[in-house]
Amino acid sequence: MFKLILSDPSIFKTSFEAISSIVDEVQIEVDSDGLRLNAIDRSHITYVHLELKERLFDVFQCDEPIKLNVDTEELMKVLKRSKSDDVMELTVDGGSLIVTFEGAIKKTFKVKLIDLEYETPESPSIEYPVKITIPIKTLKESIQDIEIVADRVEFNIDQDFLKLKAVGEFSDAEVEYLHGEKVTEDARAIFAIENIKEMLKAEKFADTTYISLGDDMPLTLTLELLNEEGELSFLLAPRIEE
Amino acid sequence: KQRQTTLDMFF
Repeated sequence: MFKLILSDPSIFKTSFEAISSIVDEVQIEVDSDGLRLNAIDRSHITYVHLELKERLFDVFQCDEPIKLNVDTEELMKVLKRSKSDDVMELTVDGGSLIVTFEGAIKKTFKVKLIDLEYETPESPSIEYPVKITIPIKTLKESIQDIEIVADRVEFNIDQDFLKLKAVGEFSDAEVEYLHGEKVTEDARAIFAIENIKEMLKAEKFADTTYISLGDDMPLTLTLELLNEEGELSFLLAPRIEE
Repeated sequence: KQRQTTLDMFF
């Protein structure tokens, strides 16, 4: 028996806004603990991990572990048809994922399950010297400030500030955010803004957002739901100076 | 000069 019911489909929708812009296909794994997926884009620049705990769902029936391979673009088209006050139900029938939204009207979509073309490695664990929290809206606005001058951004964290800096052909920009965390080391790394914007498409997911950084290390952006009921995290490879 | 790295070295 496999049936998941979520009274707030926006968690799913906002996760897949980002996931579908990064990867073409994903394997969604569901077992008695919850739902999770790991995926990496074809160029191996961005890794994404989604975890939704069993207790986040209003109904969670999953008698045996199941793997659902889906085309993210197709699933996103369906999720876009949900309204925030709809109740979402996921079931499986034969070779399809059945997605139902029920509000004023009831809509049922059958999304064909696919064969995956490649395997996704397990989530890497990286030790970071620096970790801060930042409201995701603040991060988004800062990136919007930076992107008017350049297509890459330097993240620089010291004991007081997160600074985002860019040097453009015609203009330079710098945004400073007083992070208020205990930071004992400095960290600096450069990233492509295009990739950061893909991750920020999930902005509505988050209650709390963490940035982990080290010198020329990947950026880890973690969006966490209240009571750790869910987590969406991204790992973005840096650009480095030759 | 800058270049884009990949995540391969972290797996």
